[in-house]
Amino acid sequence: QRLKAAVHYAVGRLCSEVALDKQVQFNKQTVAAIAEVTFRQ
Amino acid sequence: KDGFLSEEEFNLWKRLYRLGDGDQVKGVVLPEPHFPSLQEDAMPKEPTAGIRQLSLSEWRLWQDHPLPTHQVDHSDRCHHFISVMQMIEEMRQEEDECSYERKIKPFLRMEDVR
Amino acid sequence: SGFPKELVSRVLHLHFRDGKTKVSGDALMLMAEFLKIFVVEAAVRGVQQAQAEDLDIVDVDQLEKVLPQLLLDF
Repeated sequence: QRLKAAVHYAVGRLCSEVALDKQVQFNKQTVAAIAEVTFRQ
Repeated sequence: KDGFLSEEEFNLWKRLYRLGDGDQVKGVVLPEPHFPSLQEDAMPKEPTAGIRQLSLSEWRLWQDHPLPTHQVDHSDRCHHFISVMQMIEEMRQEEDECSYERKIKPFLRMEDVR
Repeated sequence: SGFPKELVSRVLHLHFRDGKTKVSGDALMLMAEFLKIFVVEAAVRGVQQAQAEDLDIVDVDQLEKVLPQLLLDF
């Protein structure tokens, strides 16, 4: 769970950068979904 | 340094990203693959209440054309998948006659399959 | 932003059968870069889908639409 949280955090930071660049927002669930898929990948 | 979150990072994660009891969706999971032909006894797990289970089939009708990419192009495997979904979509529109069978049947030689 | 090498190392070690398996620094850097590319690609494709639907917020639905092809591309 600690590893998942760390991956989630890193994914969140990257999504924030993309959001800033593209001028859109990600809701929390979408960030969590990308983190889940990334961890499984 | 150990790869885990520092206290500051953990607090940030809790505040910005963590899904919890206060959220309508308390978690997101990608379901485990389930092959009924291989695992007859194992039933797919039902999603827990409040947990959003990602679906790879919910939007299957959208997969009959390549969706836009960013830095990574579609793979050969992906193109193959898209062409199969296109074929399925065409077949859904057919009535009675199967166009695939019509196209491929002239090439059938029984000595190839025996 | 990206994935720290130590985190990547711990995640890889979760799946090694032999706990003594080592991963070189270059391999860790490459894996970290791969993960970053995966995340950015997922995020941007979600954004592109949301923009196509005229939405300001990328919801899970937009990600789900691009997910099959994204997973096949990696």
